[in-house]
Amino acid sequence: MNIFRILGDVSHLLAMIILLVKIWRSKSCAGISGKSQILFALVFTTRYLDLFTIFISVYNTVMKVIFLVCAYITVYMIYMKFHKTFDREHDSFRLEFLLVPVTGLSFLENHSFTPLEILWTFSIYLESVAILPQLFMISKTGEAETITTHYLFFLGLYRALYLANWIWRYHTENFYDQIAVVSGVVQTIFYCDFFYLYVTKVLKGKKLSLP
Amino acid sequence: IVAKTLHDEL
Repeated sequence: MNIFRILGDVSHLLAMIILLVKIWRSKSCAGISGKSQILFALVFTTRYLDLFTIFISVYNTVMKVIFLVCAYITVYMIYMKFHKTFDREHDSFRLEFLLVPVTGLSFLENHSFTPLEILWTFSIYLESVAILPQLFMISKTGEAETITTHYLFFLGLYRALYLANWIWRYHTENFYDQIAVVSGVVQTIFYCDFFYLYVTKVLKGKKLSLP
Repeated sequence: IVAKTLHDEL
């Protein structure tokens, strides 16, 4: 466990909490892509099946459970509790465009051809593209609430910190997981454009709106 | 079934 990993996990948790607080306080999930949140719930579900097969550490188990709970509460808020505020019209990304290639790739390129490994690989590939419906929604409406951009910032920061974590682990432990690293790099690239807008607009007190 | 690879990250 290194500082990048811890900070990455904290950013990830913070992002999910920011999103939940935003929805809870405003009693609205306007501007949030329900499809991205369903994908994240699917990511955690397929990745954390090892909760039943292997014990890594108390930290690992507790965080996994918290992530799962947060993801499902978020989906519940969007599709049940505050579904009237959900902007279905603009959440029009076609999920099959992500799910079909990700499923195919997880069968082709994995560490071992076992159900749990394939599901783990599926979750890694899926996580790398799960934010796309959200980014698509923002590009469609042309704007995002400031709190939504904070959510995206911490989610992107988590990925960037994990890259630093892998570089650290490569040098100190000789640990290198190619599937996770390649997907992590791809995922981080998706946030670059957003990071630029966040720094040039949101941090200067302006609302994120696209020309 | 026990995973062959130890995935210790979140």
